[in-house]
Amino acid sequence: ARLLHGSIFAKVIEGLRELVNEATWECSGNGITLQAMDSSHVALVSLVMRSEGFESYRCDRNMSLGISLVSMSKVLKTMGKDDSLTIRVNDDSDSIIIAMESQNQDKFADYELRLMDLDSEHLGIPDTDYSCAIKMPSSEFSRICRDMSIMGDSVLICTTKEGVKFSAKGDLGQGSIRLVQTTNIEKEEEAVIIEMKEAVALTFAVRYLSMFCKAAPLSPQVGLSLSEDTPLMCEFKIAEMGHVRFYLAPKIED
Amino acid sequence: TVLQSDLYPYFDKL
Repeated sequence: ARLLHGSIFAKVIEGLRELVNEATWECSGNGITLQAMDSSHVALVSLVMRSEGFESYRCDRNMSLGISLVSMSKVLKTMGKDDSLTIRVNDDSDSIIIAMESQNQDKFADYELRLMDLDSEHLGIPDTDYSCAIKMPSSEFSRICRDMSIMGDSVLICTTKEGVKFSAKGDLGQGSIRLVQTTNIEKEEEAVIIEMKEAVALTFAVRYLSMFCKAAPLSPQVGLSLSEDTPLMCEFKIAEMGHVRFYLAPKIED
Repeated sequence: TVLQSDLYPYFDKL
C-alpha cells in the first residue's frame, strides 16, 4: 500500500494509539480495515481505508496483521512531513515493512516491525438511525473537550433546533459551552450544522472524547451522531479514502 | 450516581 502523503497514515495512527495500543489490521483487496475496543470495553474504533484511496494498492490474499500501534507511531515519527510511505507484508513473513521516501527521492528509510499474535474480538455495530447528527469544526470539538475537562469528568451533550450545548460540573462548580447552528454557511469547514429528529441529552466521559480528538488532524470537520440510550458515534473522514469512527457508551444514572 | 456503561449491551458479539 503506497501513499504519496505518508503523513495521512501517521495521523491515523496518532488518532488511534492512545485508545488502543495494539490492534489487528484486516487487509483485503478492498483495502484496510480495523476494529478495536479499548481495554475497559467502553469505547470502540472502526477504521476504513479503501484501496482506491492509495496511490497504489495490492493485496493478493486476505491477511490479519497484529500490529503495535505504539511501536508503529514511534517509527512513523521518523518520517519527514512530505515523505511518501509504502507498507508491505510479504507472504509468510512475521513482520511488516514500512518504507519512507523523501519527496525529491534523495533519502530512503526502511523499518521492519514484528507482527503480533493478538486475540481480537469483533462486535457487530447495528445500522442506527440517529436522532441527532452534528457537524462542527474538529478543532472546536477538541477545544470544547479540553475546556469541559476543567470542570468535570463527564460532559452532558444536549441538542435543540437552535444549537448544541456541552456542560460539565464538578467540585469547582460548573460550566457550559453552547454552539449555535450556522445560518449562513460561507466556509463549510467552519460551519456548525445540526440535523435533528428528536432532542437528545446524553452524558459521556470527557476522557474518552478527548482521546477521540487525537484524530482531529485528519479532518477539518467532525461528525457526532447521538440517540438516547445508544453509544455516541464520532466520525473523522479521511479525505476521499475512508473514515475513523469512534463509539462511546453513554454514562447512565444508577 | 452516574455510571459508565460498557459497549456490550449495545452491540452484538460476533
